[in-house]
Amino acid sequence: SSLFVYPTKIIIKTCGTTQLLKSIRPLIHLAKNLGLTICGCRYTRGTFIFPKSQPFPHINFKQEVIYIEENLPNNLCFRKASVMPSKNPSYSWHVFSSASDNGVHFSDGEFTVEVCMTELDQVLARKFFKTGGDSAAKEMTDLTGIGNINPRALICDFVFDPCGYSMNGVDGDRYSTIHVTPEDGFSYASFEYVGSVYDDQDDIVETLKKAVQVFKPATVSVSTTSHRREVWTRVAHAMEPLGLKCRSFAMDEFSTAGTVVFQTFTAARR
Amino acid sequence: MAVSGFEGFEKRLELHFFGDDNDPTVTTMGLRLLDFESLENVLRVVQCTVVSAVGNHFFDAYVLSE
Repeated sequence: SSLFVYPTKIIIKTCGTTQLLKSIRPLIHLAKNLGLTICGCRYTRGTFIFPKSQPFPHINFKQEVIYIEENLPNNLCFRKASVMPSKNPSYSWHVFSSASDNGVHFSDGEFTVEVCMTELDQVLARKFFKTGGDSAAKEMTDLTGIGNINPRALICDFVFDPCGYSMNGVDGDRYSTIHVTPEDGFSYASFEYVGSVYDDQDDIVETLKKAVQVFKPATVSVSTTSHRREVWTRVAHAMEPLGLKCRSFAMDEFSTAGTVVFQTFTAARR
Repeated sequence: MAVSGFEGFEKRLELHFFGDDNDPTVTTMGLRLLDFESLENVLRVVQCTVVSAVGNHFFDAYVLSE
């Protein structure tokens, strides 16, 4: 799990049976004490592998949306919730977005890519079981190729006992993050990063390719959020050379957060 | 699929705020002025803790348990 704190933005991403949405109210309160007023909220997630294990308020998406709305102030009046489907119902993308009438200040050229990977290659997944001591995290970052995804980034990594790995990458004002659950039967890895449409477009492709190659998953879902539409086309260009074929595509407009495009890919051959 | 296991799929929350644009502490520090204990209290409600952290001129990044 990860937390990113910017001067006027906070991002929390948690897995397991955490109760993420319970952070909304205390964060709004703490920000208010600093003279800051909330003007935007975005909540996203995939479809849980073990939905029955999730505690309140994460019992289902409808319940989550009710809870969010109850905890947001009335000034966030533009609200939209959507479940973006894929051909396989196990891979739906859940999005809630809201903003105040004076608008959220999402940067025009900025985009967020959220990648979810399941059925990781078993040999590669074994690299995420702890074997070393204090330097285990750095060794894992180097040996798996994660450190090479963005060589410019300052990496903060952590290995869990007996297995599992998390890292945050810090590169100027942009973050990236990876989380890995390597156990057979429910192996999972995520990669998320922020980019700009003004970057070299080949960088988007190469970054995605390098991240997915670390895990060689059977299924990949990619969500892109941007005010510009061209980003999602780059995703397919990154996946196809890796033997991953696009199986579904969904697009939805969120006036506040921009356009969300959700694509799923599966391995043509393992 | 296993009957039960660790849920890898994350939940992700992004909150945006605004303040007085003329106040330089908002534009340069803002939420980064929150003390560590306050952040930990929020994370306790979520049911995780900070296990590692790094920061630069622009933002702070924390790796959390779970």
